[in-house]
Amino acid sequence: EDVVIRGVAVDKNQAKVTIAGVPDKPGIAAQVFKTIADANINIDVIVQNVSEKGFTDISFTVGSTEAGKAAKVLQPVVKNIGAREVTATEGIAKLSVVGIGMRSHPGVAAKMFETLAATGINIGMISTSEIKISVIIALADAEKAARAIHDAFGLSGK
Amino acid sequence: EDVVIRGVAVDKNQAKVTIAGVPDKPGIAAQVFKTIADANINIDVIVQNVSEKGFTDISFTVGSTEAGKAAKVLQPVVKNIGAREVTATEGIAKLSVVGIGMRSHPGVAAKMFETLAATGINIGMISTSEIKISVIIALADAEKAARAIHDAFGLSGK
Ligand SMILES: C[C@@H](O)[C@H](N)C(=O)O
Ligand SMILES: C[C@@H](O)[C@H](N)C(=O)O
Repeated sequence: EDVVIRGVAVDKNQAKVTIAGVPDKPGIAAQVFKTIADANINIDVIVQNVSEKGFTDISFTVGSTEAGKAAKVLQPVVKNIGAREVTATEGIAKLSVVGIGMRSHPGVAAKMFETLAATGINIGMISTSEIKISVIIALADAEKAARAIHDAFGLSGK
Repeated sequence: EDVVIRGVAVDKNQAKVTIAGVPDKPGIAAQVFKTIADANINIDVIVQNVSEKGFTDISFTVGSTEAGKAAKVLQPVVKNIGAREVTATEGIAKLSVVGIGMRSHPGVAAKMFETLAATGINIGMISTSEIKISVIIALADAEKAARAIHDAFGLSGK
């Protein structure tokens, strides 16, 4: 299957919320997202990695003005589930390389990350799907990053 | 936009690799995935959450027989970048709820996670896209989880 990179997408309407130190046991993620759903907050990306010593972090992104509200409604949940803290961060953007056939081409992710590194841009979070590799970066880096990725993948003109 | 849940997908051809304690600075993810690309290992999901005190973990999933090889080729990188360790884990499965309009319906994620909790299933990793919410769970839980999600979303017969 050939890789076809369709383009680069930049989403500046992003802010992130991280609940740090959640216990890794059934029911925790359910409480977090039930609280967010009840507050009618739309979620974009959700990221949870493996736990260490029984604890992990859950992060998710929301619209750029929603993170404060999300963190506020989660305060009581942080207490209930025995998590460490919840933090809201603005000033971020989501940068995605969009294409088909990426799953069978690990070189695409490597090239994207190498391009960001060569441009001096730090990757805050990574999330992938069959058709997209997305990273969370600083909002201030978004334009520079998109241009560098465009050039690296020969997308100019798209 | 209405939510349309199309179905539940179970992928049992999964194993995960975690590089724990990587420094959060430009170029690190590039080195990891360049090494994996050079070894011709196909990657499925990549997950990296925010760093704490300057370090974070990077996890990715591969075919169920590839994790050992991936961890082996990453050993030198772990040393080079000053990470703590790399581990390979088999016996996992990826369970996804597939649908459209999910981004604007945080209730879908909540319902999926609540169903898994009610079935006593622990969520190991979470990754999302516009059309999918995926969790990594124990392989032994996959069938039970898929049935419970089917019922909860009224998908029987699909
Ligand atoms: C951390 C969180 O995902 C937990 N493992 C759960 O199942 O809810
Ligand atoms: C952790 C890793 O993603 C690092 N921040 C990088 O940019 O490569």
